[in-house]
Amino acid sequence: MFEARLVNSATFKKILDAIKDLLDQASFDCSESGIQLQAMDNSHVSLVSLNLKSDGFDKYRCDRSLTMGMNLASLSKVFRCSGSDDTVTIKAQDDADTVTFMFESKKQEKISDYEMKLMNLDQEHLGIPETEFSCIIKMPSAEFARIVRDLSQFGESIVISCTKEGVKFSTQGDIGTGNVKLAQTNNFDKEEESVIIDMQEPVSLTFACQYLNLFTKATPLSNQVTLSMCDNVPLVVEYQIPDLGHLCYYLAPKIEE
Amino acid sequence: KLSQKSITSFFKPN
Repeated sequence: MFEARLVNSATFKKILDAIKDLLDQASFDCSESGIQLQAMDNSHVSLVSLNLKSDGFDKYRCDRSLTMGMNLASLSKVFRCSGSDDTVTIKAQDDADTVTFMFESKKQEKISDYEMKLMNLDQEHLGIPETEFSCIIKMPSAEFARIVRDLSQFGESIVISCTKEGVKFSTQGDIGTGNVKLAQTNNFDKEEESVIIDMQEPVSLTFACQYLNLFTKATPLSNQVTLSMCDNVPLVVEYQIPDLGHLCYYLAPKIEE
Repeated sequence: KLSQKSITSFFKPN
């Protein structure tokens, strides 16, 4: 028996919004420790890794580990039926081929449930090696989304260059070029608004705008985003989900042939 | 000329 209850169903909806444009389907691996998902996009350029810890849920029970393969467009339809203040309970029997979502309104005057068919997905888990990153940049997630959106108008790629002075995002295209430089802030009072750079050595890497834009769909999950970079290694874009876990995106760089 | 790498050229199946 698997049962997970989250008072704030809107959080799950935000997680879904953050992955559904990148992934058509994905397996949710449920165990005693929580729910994990790892999946590549169709083009195998990026990887999504979601980790929700069991004690972040308001109720969590997982007697036997199970993998639930889901079509994310279908799952979005289910969550479109939930109210923003609803509580969600996710339930599945061991070896079941369906999963049930129950939504309860705040005062419990409305209770709805949706049963969805599960899929058998041929899933391949990738090993993510431990990396000593050259640069780790922590910045407001809304600012990152804004920069990626702005620069995407001009070119297909963004060069992210980090030095101890700051981080620079650059693009070039048919109509010209664009650069955004962010300096490290000294505003320690407001951690949410600060740009913090932890640099071992300078690094400059090129990434496809299309994927960066899809990652920024996670912006509503967290005020801050962390970008971790190292030469010739995928970029890690990490959003912490308060009290529940984290959502990480890995993006392969564009490299000179 | 830059070419897009695949994520599987960095991360291998477990």
